[in-house]
Amino acid sequence: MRSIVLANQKGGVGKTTTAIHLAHGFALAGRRVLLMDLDPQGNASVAVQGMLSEDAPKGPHEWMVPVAERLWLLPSAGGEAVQSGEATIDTGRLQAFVAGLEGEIDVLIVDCPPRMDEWGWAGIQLCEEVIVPVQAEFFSMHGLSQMMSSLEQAAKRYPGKGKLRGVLPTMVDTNEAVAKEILEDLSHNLKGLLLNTVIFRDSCLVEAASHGQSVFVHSPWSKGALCYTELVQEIIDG
Amino acid sequence: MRSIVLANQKGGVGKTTTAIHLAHGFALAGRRVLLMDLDPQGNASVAVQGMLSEDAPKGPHEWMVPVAERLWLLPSAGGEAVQSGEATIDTGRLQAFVAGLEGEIDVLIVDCPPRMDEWGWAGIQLCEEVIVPVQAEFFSMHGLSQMMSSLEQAAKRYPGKGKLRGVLPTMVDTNEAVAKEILEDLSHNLKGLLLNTVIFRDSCLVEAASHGQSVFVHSPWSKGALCYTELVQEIIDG
Ligand SMILES: Nc1ncnc2c1ncn2[C@@H]1O[C@H](COP(=O)(O)OP(=O)(O)OP(=O)(O)O)[C@@H](O)[C@H]1O
Ligand SMILES: Nc1ncnc2c1ncn2[C@@H]1O[C@H](COP(=O)(O)OP(=O)(O)OP(=O)(O)O)[C@@H](O)[C@H]1O
Ligand SMILES: [Mg+2]
Ligand SMILES: [Mg+2]
Repeated sequence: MRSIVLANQKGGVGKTTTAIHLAHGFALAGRRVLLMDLDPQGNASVAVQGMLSEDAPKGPHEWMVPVAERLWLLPSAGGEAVQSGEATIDTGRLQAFVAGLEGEIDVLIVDCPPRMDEWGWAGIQLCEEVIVPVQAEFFSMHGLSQMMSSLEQAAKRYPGKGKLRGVLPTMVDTNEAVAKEILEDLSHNLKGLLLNTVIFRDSCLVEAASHGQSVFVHSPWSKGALCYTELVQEIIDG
Repeated sequence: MRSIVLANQKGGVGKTTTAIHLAHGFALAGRRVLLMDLDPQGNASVAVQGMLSEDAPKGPHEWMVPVAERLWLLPSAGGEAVQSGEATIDTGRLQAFVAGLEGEIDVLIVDCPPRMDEWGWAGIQLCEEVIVPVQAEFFSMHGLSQMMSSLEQAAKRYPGKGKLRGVLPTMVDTNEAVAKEILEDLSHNLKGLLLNTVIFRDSCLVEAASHGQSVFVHSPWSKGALCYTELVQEIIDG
């Protein structure tokens, strides 16, 4: 089973949007996929609400909610408990749950909150690969070096986990002069770590989310859908 | 002394951008202002790096860094300690520091990280007023009701603190159909809680940040500068 976590302690960089579309994209490409929502805010869970089908086949485990063909969701553990910050995470139990899915699921995609606390670290402990979405803007660049050193720490603490698969530029607005400058900086500073795919800004992604659907369902020929198709193709082969 | 905190556990909604421009705007309008960076990521601290002037008059306290005329920064307590999540916050010490500034500072503006943990709560304990920036998009709406009930809890726990001054729509893109729909939903559902000012999407705000300057310095006649001027005018009178 392949396992990929979306992590970045900077907020609003497209972690949830990328997690949903990687998961749905892999399922459309024929893999059996579990999307795990480790953000107590539960944005990934609500963003696919419009796709849930009552009559879809149940998953290999009762916690898994069917979302689309070959795509299941493990909804956020958050909800009421989040108010008081009480929601805690039982990483051991999650690891046992994931181990039990070997052979039933081909790909695990995990969404995390914007912080490297017990929720953020749990995501990295569960997955072998990490994709770090970054907005082509200043604050994200500032936080990126911190994110990279958190991943180096993770590799030591949890051998075989948290290997950086690549950094993904998101919400790139070709009209913004700064975005071009930052993309050049990124490919210069990160050398081989930058993914080839660039996700352009597209309001269809915002609209799809407000309908609780993936963009592949809501507007399959949009710029956002094409960008994420390209990402799935880049990641699916290795 | 007036005290305003920018809070929302949803990431990337414009907390830091709004904190910087409220602080600089109040200073330009003649108030003596302290911008306090309570986010260990320290984005507010780096975003005004380009404005720091060596020869500006020292502030009323040695921790305060002069940024512009009548504007000082209390830099983030984060830095190295954040890697391991060790940075902790001594709220008692911060409250004593703020109390000591009475008569020296007219306005305190506090930036917070995207979470209601010890850092998020410290910001609310320090301030009488809260402004909640929201992006006109789906995930922000979903988190808003959680944010509102956190504020109700805060009002009980810390009497006189954390009173909602208003909800501020940010990064509004008039081309996105969804944004108009959500703005209508917001003013319908929130009745008197929505501020009159709307902050439109403007790449000048992104560019200003990458130069470490406020938009009032970087591009004073931009859409972003005009929006934030309007916000300062709406808030300064009450
Ligand atoms: N390529 C894009 N074009 C336009 N809007 C986008 C794009 N990607 C994401 N968005 C929108 O930007 C906002 C932030 O994205 P998202 O919530 O996925 O980020 P996140 O990193 O998961 O945030 P958080 O840190 O709160 O978890 C959302 O409204 C989303 O719909
Ligand atoms: N009105 C706007 N138009 C265009 N870009 C904006 C606007 N406001 C903020 N931004 C950009 O959007 C990104 C997110 O804003 P910002 O970092 O202020 O949000 P935040 O809520 O403080 O994020 P975090 O949750 O990580 O603390 C930044 O790149 C910022 O420059
Ligand atoms: Mg998210
Ligand atoms: Mg911020």
